[in-house]
Amino acid sequence: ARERLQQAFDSVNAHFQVLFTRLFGGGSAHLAFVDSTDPLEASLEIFAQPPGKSLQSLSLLSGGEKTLASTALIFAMFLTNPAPICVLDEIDAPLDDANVDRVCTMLEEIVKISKTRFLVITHHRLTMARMDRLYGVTMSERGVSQLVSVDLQGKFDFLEAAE
Amino acid sequence: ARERLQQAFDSVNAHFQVLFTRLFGGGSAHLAFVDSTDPLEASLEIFAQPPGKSLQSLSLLSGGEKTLASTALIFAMFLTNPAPICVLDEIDAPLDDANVDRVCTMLEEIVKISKTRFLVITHHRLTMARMDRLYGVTMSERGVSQLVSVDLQGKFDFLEAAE
Amino acid sequence: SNFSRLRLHGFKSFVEKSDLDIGPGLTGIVGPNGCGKSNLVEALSWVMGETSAKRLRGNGMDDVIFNGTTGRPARNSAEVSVVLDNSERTAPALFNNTDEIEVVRRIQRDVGSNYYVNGKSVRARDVQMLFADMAIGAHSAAIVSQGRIAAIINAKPAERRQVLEESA
Amino acid sequence: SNFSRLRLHGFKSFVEKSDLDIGPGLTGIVGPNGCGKSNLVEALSWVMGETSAKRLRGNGMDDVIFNGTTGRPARNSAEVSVVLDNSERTAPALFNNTDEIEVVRRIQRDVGSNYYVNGKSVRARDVQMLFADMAIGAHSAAIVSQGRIAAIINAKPAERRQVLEESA
Ligand SMILES: Nc1ncnc2c1ncn2[C@@H]1O[C@H](COP(=O)(O)OP(=O)(O)OP(=O)(O)O)[C@@H](O)[C@H]1O
Ligand SMILES: Nc1ncnc2c1ncn2[C@@H]1O[C@H](COP(=O)(O)OP(=O)(O)OP(=O)(O)O)[C@@H](O)[C@H]1O
Ligand SMILES: [Mg+2]
Ligand SMILES: [Mg+2]
Repeated sequence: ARERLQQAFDSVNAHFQVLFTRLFGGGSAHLAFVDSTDPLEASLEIFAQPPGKSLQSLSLLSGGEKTLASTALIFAMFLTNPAPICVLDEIDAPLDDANVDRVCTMLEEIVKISKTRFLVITHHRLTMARMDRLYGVTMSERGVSQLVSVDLQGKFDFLEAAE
Repeated sequence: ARERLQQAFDSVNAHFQVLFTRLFGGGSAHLAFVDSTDPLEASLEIFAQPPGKSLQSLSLLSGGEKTLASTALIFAMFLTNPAPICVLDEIDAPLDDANVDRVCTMLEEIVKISKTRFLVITHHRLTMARMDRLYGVTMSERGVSQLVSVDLQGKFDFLEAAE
Repeated sequence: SNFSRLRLHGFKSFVEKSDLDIGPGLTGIVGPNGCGKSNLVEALSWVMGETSAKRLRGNGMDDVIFNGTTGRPARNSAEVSVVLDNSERTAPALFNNTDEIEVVRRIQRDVGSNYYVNGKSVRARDVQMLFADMAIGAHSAAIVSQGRIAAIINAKPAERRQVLEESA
Repeated sequence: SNFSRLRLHGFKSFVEKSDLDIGPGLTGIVGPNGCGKSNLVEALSWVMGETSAKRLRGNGMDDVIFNGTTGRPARNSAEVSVVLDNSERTAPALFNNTDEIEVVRRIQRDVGSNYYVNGKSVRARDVQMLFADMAIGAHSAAIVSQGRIAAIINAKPAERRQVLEESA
């Protein structure tokens, strides 16, 4: 078990460094085991340094930066041991347009190299436009949800409009 | 103290009911003291029922519904005892376009009837367009923030673009 | 094995039978606030064996059963099923003899839930093991529920190690 | 009294002197992720007497002092001031004799912070009372920091009563 954990750590750490730098357009990040030399007892510490900024505690990162760093870590775990499905519920809410674009680009790359299927819940037009297919959830009868498959050419507006 | 708290409760409760129904386009909501008949000892319970839905525990509300209900409560407190300044840091992040519009409309109404000054941080274009003035924060030198007053006719794009 | 379809019937706001086909790549889910998008995510966690009502935003597990609107009465049961495409026969031995594996969870108000795999009644543990062997599950880091994306970064270092163990 | 200007110098990422004029109505603040928008909100809470470093996302209060970039050295002090327009003379008696009230908080690394009102050194309590009399303060419900909008609804009922007391 110790060996497997160490191997997983090495792989996740390697992927995390690459994905972090790609999402932030620079900077560096890495993982480290602390508090014990035995991986099974140790805690996992995350070090992140956005481009041009000094290395500091994770708590000082902004809302958007934390989201990007978390996304890089989740995808790094993915590439280590791919899950068949991944669900992302409005992870783009704290992001500005430029970062929404970077996350979508990374999603498209991960889809190319793995069999993972993604369900992406979003209110962001930029994200909607990058999906392979869209489902709308409407409540034309108040309190009752209905699933509708949206023709990608169709307008998204009717879905986001007020009831 | 007990009397003042009861008066504040009556006023906040009255405003909360009106603002909730306005933000949700229907439904109803109210506050209640529970666990004790003495307001100074009691806890404050919130009951919220979106339009057409059955009354249920607050925890079942969606992310956007919780944001709207919280906004109604904050503004109700405002109208009871107006603070000179209010800061809202990306409260529109979980909202769809229709609800962003409703919150902005309510903000504009509150500004008309009170002297309160608002600082509204946002990534949402719809919200930016409803502001009286805009400040941009940029980091043209990495890690160093600079405040820039934006000419409202100018494009917001340069601010949201990646560094 | 791939996830190919999620079906809800009576689960939270999905009182009518609703099917979500899960195709390859990126499937977007959109709609106004409060329409039921996050309920879909919870349906997926629930059918994979979620035991905590709190993680499904409820006080008790019966909160997942449709509790009525001003126009419709509450229901007394709910069911969610997920269909896995097992044509590559990669499932654990116990369930590996069919091209499709359908996992169903059904709950009855005041009674509790039952699980079925291809029609056969199984224990919750069997279902949890089936998904754990596929590196997925109700508490997997791959299911990022609303507002929780930064939770990994904000978690205490010891909790983070547990998350890493999942990808081992 | 109205809030009319917030000035930062050396506070977090605002190493250069920066002024934010606060006009009537709605002032929007925009910019890319990580550029310093939420730092502005924390500067306002800090000058009004915030005592918890954790609420400012730091481990210790010195974390509010500019800690350097790859191109600039860290600083050893930081200062934030807020100017209140008191032309209607509505401030508490102690400070009510001028048209403008400037509240300054200054911190020195490893030493601690000092407060000044119109140049005179005062205690933290005096500043906290000044703002409390205006129905505002570092922990006021009117300062909604990022990700906290739903905190009122998610709070325990006893905590909610405390919030109501503020509007009494
Ligand atoms: N057992 C239940 N029966 C009926 N309706 C329910 C039940 N549980 C939750 N709901 C309803 O589901 C709604 C919440 O849905 P959900 O959280 O999925 O919305 P959402 O689409 O994710 O919205 P948002 O964009 O705001 O996050 C609530 O309004 C609630 O009334
Ligand atoms: N003491 C400090 N010295 C220098 N920089 C600091 C200090 N404290 C925080 N920062 C920097 O401030 C940045 C965070 O700023 P802030 O949280 O205000 O961003 P934001 O504009 O709100 O972004 P978002 O849109 O993602 O919420 C971090 O990148 C961090 O490096
Ligand atoms: Mg949701
Ligand atoms: Mg921020």
